[in-house]
Formats: sequence, C-alpha cells, structure tokens
Amino acid sequence: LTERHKILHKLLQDGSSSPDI
Amino acid sequence: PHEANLASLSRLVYSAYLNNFTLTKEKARAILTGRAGQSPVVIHDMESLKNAESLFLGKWNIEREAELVMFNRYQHRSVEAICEVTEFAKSIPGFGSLDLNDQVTLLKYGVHEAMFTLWSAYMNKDGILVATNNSFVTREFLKTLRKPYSSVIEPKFEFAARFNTLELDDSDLALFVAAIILCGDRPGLLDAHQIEELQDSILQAFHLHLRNNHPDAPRLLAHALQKMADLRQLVTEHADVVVAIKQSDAAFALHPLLQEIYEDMY
Repeated sequence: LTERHKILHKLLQDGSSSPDI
Repeated sequence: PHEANLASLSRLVYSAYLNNFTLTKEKARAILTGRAGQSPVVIHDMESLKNAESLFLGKWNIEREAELVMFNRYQHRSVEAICEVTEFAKSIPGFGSLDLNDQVTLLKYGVHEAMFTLWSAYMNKDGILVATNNSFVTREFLKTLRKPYSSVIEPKFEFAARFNTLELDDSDLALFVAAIILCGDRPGLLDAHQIEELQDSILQAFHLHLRNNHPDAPRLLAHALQKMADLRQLVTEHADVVVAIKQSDAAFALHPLLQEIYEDMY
C-alpha cells in the first residue's frame, strides 16, 4: 500500500516539505 | 481519574488542531460576519474571477477556461488541506504507533471527510471563504460553471448547512475530525482492532467534552455521529464527480497526490 501511495507515505514520514507537493 | 485522562486527551487533540489548521472556524466566522475588519474579495461572476486571479497571480491567462482555473485552485487548496490533516493526524496520540500501511489507509479514506468537515466552517448559505487568498466565492457563481464542474461544491454547501446547525466550535471539531481519521472500518486495514480502541478513547473524550461544552444539547454526540455517515456518502459522490471531470475534459490534470487517494478508493 505504501508503494502505491508514495506521496502520502512521504507526507507521513517527512511532512509537506516534499517536492511532490 | 478516567475523566481526567479523557479531558487531557481532548486538550492534546485541540492543541494539535490549533497547531496544524491555519484557518479555524473562529477566524473564518469572524471574517464571514465582518468582525475581522478586512473584507474578502468577492468572486461572484467571470469578471470578478478574472480580476481576482489577476490580483493573486499577476496575470490572467485567457487561454485557460474559468472552470479549469477554479478547479485547479480547488485542487491546490485540497492538497494544502490534506497536508494539514496529515500533520494533525500525526499529532493524535497513538496514531504514530500504528503500522505505516494502516496510517496510509486511514488518511486515504479520512482526509476528504476531514476536509469537507472543516470547509463547512468556511461556508455560509451564500458562499465559501478561501482565506489563503482572501476571497469569498459565491455559491450562485459556482452553480453557473459548466457541468460537471458545477457539481463539485454544491453538495458540500448542502452538507455544511446541515452540519453547521450542530454549532460545533473548534474544540469540538478537533475531536470530531480525530474520530473521523481513526475509523476502524476502512477497507484493507491490517489492525482494525487497535484503531477501534484509539477511536473509542477519542469518542469517549468527545462525549465528555460535548457534555461540558454544550450542556443544553444532550443529543449532540448522536447527531454528530450521524453526520459521519453523510460525510462518507459525500466523498463517494465527490470521487464520481472527479471521474466525470477526468472523462469530459482533455485539459484536466489531477494532482498526483489526489490521484493516489482516488485510485481504488471505493
């Protein structure tokens, strides 16, 4: 599931600073 | 001691809410009722949309249709809201100790329900406040957009009208949104039992909090819980509208985060 939801996964781990946002 | 623990949980959740949501109901109501001093820019037709967009973006790209401009603004705001809901979820006691797959599932299914709950606070019967760019978009104008864009927000106004009669304040909404996120019957959860236990604590805290905060409304918890079923329906319908837009509009591009969330949702 985390594989198919990479951005949500990243948000959970790193917060909204992710470049995908 | 049990009640003291629940009250302390309520305080923690409320503080997480205040730390993560930039626009609270209190602030939104102050702006909507004119108590905040500065009035928002009212977007009520194509001309005012054009003016507002030039104001915020510096230029108006006439090649782009108003519907797409509006929907892209909506997507942009949704992504910001999803980030806020995610940060809020991470601050709910116990959420961080859940399996990462379950955290993803809870957010996938919970973020839109949480978002539409919070947007009710920004709506009145005439329109919605978009405070990030200090504008107020009228409901009538949104209804004039071509189909299926005109169907995006109208059901949320109808929900907001019913939900706002509960008169929940920010401290109540914090617990309501936490209970939405910690929902044990989302599809594909690995440890539903652990999530149900967390939700149970939140609901007990919510019950106690409503009793103290709204002593004259003894059935408020039951009424609030009924609204959770309405929210699920609202999100299912919303996902259908997004599919309809995708099918009808070649120029439409769904944000990758929203794509992930909608894929295989219901």
